[in-house]
Order: sequence, then C-alpha cells, then structure tokens
Amino acid sequence: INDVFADTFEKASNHFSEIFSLLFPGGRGKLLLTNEDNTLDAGIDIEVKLERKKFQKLSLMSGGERALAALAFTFALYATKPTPFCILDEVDAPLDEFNLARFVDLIDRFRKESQFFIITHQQRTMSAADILYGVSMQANGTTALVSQKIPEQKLSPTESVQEEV
Amino acid sequence: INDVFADTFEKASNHFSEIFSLLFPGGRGKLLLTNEDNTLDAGIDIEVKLERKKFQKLSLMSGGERALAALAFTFALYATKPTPFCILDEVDAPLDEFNLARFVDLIDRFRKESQFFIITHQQRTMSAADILYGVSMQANGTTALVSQKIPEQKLSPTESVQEEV
Amino acid sequence: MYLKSLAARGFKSFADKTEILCQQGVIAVVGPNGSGKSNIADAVLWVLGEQSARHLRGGSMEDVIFAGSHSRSALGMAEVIMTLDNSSGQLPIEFTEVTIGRRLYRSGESEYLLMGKRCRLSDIIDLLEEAGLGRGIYSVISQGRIDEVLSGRPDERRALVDEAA
Amino acid sequence: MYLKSLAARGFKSFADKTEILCQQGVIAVVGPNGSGKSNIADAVLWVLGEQSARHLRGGSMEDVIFAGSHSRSALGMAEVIMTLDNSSGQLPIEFTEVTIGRRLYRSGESEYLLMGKRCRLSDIIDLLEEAGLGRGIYSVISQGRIDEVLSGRPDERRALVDEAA
Ligand SMILES: Nc1ncnc2c1ncn2[C@@H]1O[C@H](COP(=O)(O)OP(=O)(O)OP(=O)(O)O)[C@@H](O)[C@H]1O
Ligand SMILES: Nc1ncnc2c1ncn2[C@@H]1O[C@H](COP(=O)(O)OP(=O)(O)OP(=O)(O)O)[C@@H](O)[C@H]1O
Ligand SMILES: [Mg+2]
Ligand SMILES: [Mg+2]
Repeated sequence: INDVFADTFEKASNHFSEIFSLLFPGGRGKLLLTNEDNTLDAGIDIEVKLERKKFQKLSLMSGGERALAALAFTFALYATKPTPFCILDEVDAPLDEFNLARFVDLIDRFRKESQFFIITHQQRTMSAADILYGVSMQANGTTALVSQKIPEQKLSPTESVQEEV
Repeated sequence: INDVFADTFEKASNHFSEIFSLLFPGGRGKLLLTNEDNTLDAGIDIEVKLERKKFQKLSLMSGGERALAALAFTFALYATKPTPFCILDEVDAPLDEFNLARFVDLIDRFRKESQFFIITHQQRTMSAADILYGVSMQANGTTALVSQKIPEQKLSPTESVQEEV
Repeated sequence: MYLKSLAARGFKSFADKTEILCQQGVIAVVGPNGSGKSNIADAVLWVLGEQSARHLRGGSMEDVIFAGSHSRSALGMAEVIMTLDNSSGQLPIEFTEVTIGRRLYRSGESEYLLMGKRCRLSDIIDLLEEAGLGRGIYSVISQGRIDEVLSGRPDERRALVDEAA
Repeated sequence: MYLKSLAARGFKSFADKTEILCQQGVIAVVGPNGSGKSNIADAVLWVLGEQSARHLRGGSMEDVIFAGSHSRSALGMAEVIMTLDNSSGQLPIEFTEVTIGRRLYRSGESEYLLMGKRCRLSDIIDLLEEAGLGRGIYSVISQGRIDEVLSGRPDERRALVDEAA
C-alpha cells in the first residue's frame, strides 16, 4: 500500500507544481507529506509561494487566489487519474478576468482527458464550451432543460442565432 | 428590554418583508420569533416562499437565492438602524444578471441612508457607483491604492477617459 | 468513457422525467439563479452513492424527493439513472453502455440499480472504483465547496490522493 | 456621519502608510485577485475592535502585521486609523472629526487610540455603540460570509437585530 501511495503522491505532486505555475505565473506550489517517515498515516499539506510575495499561510490568501490554488490541486488529481467526467459548479465565481482566462486555458488543456460540465454565469467560460445547456425554472415550479446551443464564436457568422435560453 | 426588542424586531421584520419582495418578485419573506411567549430569549427564524415554489427549507435554496435572501436581511437591519457606512465584499458574486440588477436597485434605494463601499468584480455593479477606487499589488508585494475614477456612464461622452486602474 | 445521459424523476426540482443527453467535450450549464443547475450536480453525486444529506443541501435524505411547487403536489419517489459509455470496455461488464440507478421512497426505502436490475450499493461502488469514480469525491465539485480543498485537514487531502491511485 | 478616511500601516499587505480618502455615496472597490481589497475590509473590522483572528483570516492576531514580501522585510507593528465625520454631532465628542486607532506590536502588546490618545477598548466600543457601529457586525460583510445570515443559528440572527435597536 505504501509503494502505491508513494507513487501516486509523487505523480500528483509533480502535476500540482506544474499546474500551479501555469495558474500563478512566477509562483511555486508544492504538496508535502505531514510525516515523511510514515507514509501510511501521513496527511498532505499545501505550500505556496506567489510572485512578489513570501511563503504564507493559506488562510491569508485572497478569495480568488484560494479558488485558483484549489483548482490546481483538483486538476492535479485529474491529471494523475482522469475521471470519465468532471462537474465544476461555479468555481469561476471569485476569479478576476486574468484568472478567468487562466481557468479557461486549464480547461482547454484537459478537454481531451475528460468530459467537462461547467456550471457558470461567466460569459468568458461559456464561450470556451463546445455546447451550452440551458436550464430554466418553468411556470409550474419544476426544472426543464430548455435548449442546447452552440456558443456564438464557434458558429460561422451566418449561423449565430440569438436563441433565448 | 423586552419592549425595545419587540419594537426593533417589528421594524426589522416589516423592512425584511418589503425588501424581500423587491428582490424576489412574487415571493414572500418573513422573520419569525422562535418563541412568541418569551421574547427575552427568542431567536429569529427566516421563512421564505419564492414565486412558483412552495415554502421550503433555507438549505435547499440555490446559491444565488441564498445570497439575495441574506442581503434582504442585512438591508432590513440597515433600514432599521442605518450605520454610518457599509462594506460589502463580493456579495454579488453568485448572482445572475437579473438579480445583479435587483441588487443594484437595492443599493440605489439606500444610497442616501449610508455610505457604501462595494468590493466587486462585476461591471454592472461598478457602473452603479459614484466613484471607483482601484487597488493593486505593487512590484514590491505591497498594496497601493492606484486611482480613483468616475465610472464611464456618469461622465459625459467627451470626458470618458480609459485610465488604467 | 463518458457520461452519455442522466435521467432524473422526482429528484429535487425535476418533477417529471427529465433526460439530459450528453456529448463529449466541454459543456457549459447555464441559467438563472434557482433554475436547477446545482440540482443536476446533486443528482450525479446521489446516483454515485452519496450518503450525506448535508452534501446534498438537505436536512434528511427525504429532502431530495420533489416536495411540490405552488402548482404541483409532492411526489413519493426520487429516481436518477445515469448512463455511462463503456465502448472502451473499461468497466468489467460486456455492454457498451452501463446504466446505474438509485431510487428513494418517502417510506425511507432505497434501491440501487445496475443495468435496470436491483443490486446492492456495494456493487455500484465496486464498479465505480474501476471507472475512477469512487463516490465522485473529486469528479464533482459542488457549488461553494472548492475552498474545502484548502480549508480541509491534511488527512482529508490524503484521502483524495488515495482515490487517484 | 460617514467614513472620511482610513490609514493603514504595517497592516496585512499595507506595508507603507496607505491612506484612503473617502467621499460619501457609493464607492466601488476594484482590482485583481490578491491585490488587497478584502484587506481594506479587514482593516475596518480590526479598528472597530474585532477580537477574533479567524474573522481576519489569520491563525493568530499577529498575522495581521505585515509579514514581508519577496523584497520587503517584515514589520514589527500594524496600525489602522479611521476618521469619522462627526459634523452632525451624533458622537458625544465636541469635534467635527473623530479618529479611532488600533496598534498591535509583534510583542503582543496592543493599543487603542481615540483622537490620537491611548484609551481602552471599552472606550472605543462605547463610542461606536452611539454611532450604530457596534462591533461592525452588520456594517461589514466579509467575503464569503454573507451566507452566514442564513446558515447561522436563530440566536445569532437575534444578536444582529439587537444591534439594530
Ligand atoms: N426536494 C425539492 N423539491 C422541490 N424543489 C426543490 C427541492 N430541492 C430543491 N428544490 C428547488 O431547487 C431550487 C434550487 O436549485 P439549484 O440549487 O439547482 O439552483 P441553481 O440553478 O444552481 O441556482 P444558482 O445559480 O443560484 O446557484 C430551489 O429554489 C428549490 O426550489
Ligand atoms: N500579514 C500579511 N503580510 C503581508 N501580506 C499579507 C498579509 N496578510 C495578507 N497578505 C496579502 O494579502 C493578499 C490578499 O489580499 P486580499 O484578500 O485583500 O485580496 P483581494 O483583493 O480581496 O482579492 P480577491 O479578489 O481574490 O478576493 C494575499 O495574497 C497576501 O499576500
Ligand atoms: Mg447553483
Ligand atoms: Mg477579496
């Protein structure tokens, strides 16, 4: 069990560092074992250093920085063992426009590995999708799936029909 | 003490119901005492009914609905006893465009009562402000206040200068 | 392997049978606040075997059964059926499509289904392990919960990495 | 009455003395993730007397003192001074401007200031009660905490209404 975990941990931590520097240009992120000598019971700590800043407690990071660091960890797991699909529910809400663009780049890098369902209110994320699923609350108080349409930029100019979702 | 609380509670609960129906057209919100007979120790419950839906547990409401209901409560307190200033930190993050517009309307109704500092990434909220304060992280890793500019729509067309925040 | 379709009936705000046919790639799920987007993520978590009502935003598991709306009465059963593509043969089942299902009755009785036939939860869990979907702990990131990767304990992060072995 | 200015020095990411001159009306505070917007809200909460390091996202209160950056070394003291307009005479002090201040040294020693002179925390609290600022419990809504109005206990909501008496 130890060898399997040690091997998985090494892969996940390499992926984490790589993805972290993509999301935080100039930054460095590391996964650490709480107890090197006893990998059987060891937990995992996260250490981050952001550009222009010192190593610091995770709790002092900003809302957007924390969301992005957590996404680096989650995608490191996807890279280590892809799941058939991933559902991300408004993970982009705290991000500013620069980090939103980095999030979209991250999705692009992984779109071949898994199927993604991204619940979002951000236009930028919508336009990175292959298809939009519109959800609406009907007059009778129940949910319906109203339409599936292709995001604007993927359509050629003549096809861009403004369907009401 | 009881009379003061009873009087305050009545005011707050009237304000809550009124603000709730502004934010949730067709909906009704009520503040209730957990124990009508003993106002000394009673806590406060919130009961909501949204349009097209039944009365339901608060926990089953959606992310955006919960944020909006919590804002109704907070603004009911402001209406009951205005504070000299209010600071709202990204409370608009979970809102869709319709509810964002209602949030902005709510701010408009209260702008004469108190001074508002609204930390936001949403363009719509920015354009409702009287002034923008830009914050940036300098190269030396410390925060600076970089500029104060008037949101676009308040300027006459000739003045609209695209200063970099 | 990917999620081919998800059918929900009587589950949260999906009163009538609602089927979502899914394609591969990146799907953006969009719609107003309270329309039922996160309920889709909850439906997936639930059919994957989620046992905590709190993770499904309910007080008790019965809260996942359609409780009625202003014009529809409550239902007595919730059902979700997920169809996974198995053309790659990753799952040890000789079919090119694998369906798993879950039902809950107001009586408290629950059923798990594999290829339309009743089975035990442990059969589903074993099968999903093969697919890298163990309980969905990193394939579904619920709304507002991305931060738990950072705020959680080291042993909880370790459990996530164990899933990626 | 309104917040006329806020000066922070050595507080979180405000290493050098940073002064924010404020006008009445609605101020939108904008800037990239991690730039220091929420640190402004924390500075206000702190000078109003906040005693919980956790509410300021720190492990111990010492975490509010500038810990250094990649090019600046750590400082030994955090200071925030808030100037309130008192031209309406709402505060029982004969000045048209009232300043309150707070300092914390790495040694753990802390100081509270009223009109530039040391005072006790209870003096500040009494004064703020008059202004309707209590401990800031509903005048400052920190990032991510709007949901606590709904998820909190009934007695916690009651405490908020008590503040509005
Ligand atoms: N058991 C139930 N019976 C009926 N309706 C339910 C049930 N559980 C939840 N709902 C409804 O589902 C709605 C919430 O849906 P959901 O959380 O999926 O919204 P959402 O689309 O994610 O919105 P947001 O953008 O605000 O996050 C609630 O308003 C509630 O009316
Ligand atoms: N004691 C401290 N010393 C130095 N820097 C600190 C200290 N405490 C916090 N910081 C810095 O402040 C930054 C967080 O700032 P803040 O939370 O205000 O960002 P923000 O502008 O609100 O961002 P977001 O839009 O993501 O919410 C952290 O990145 C951290 O580097
Ligand atoms: Mg949602
Ligand atoms: Mg912030």
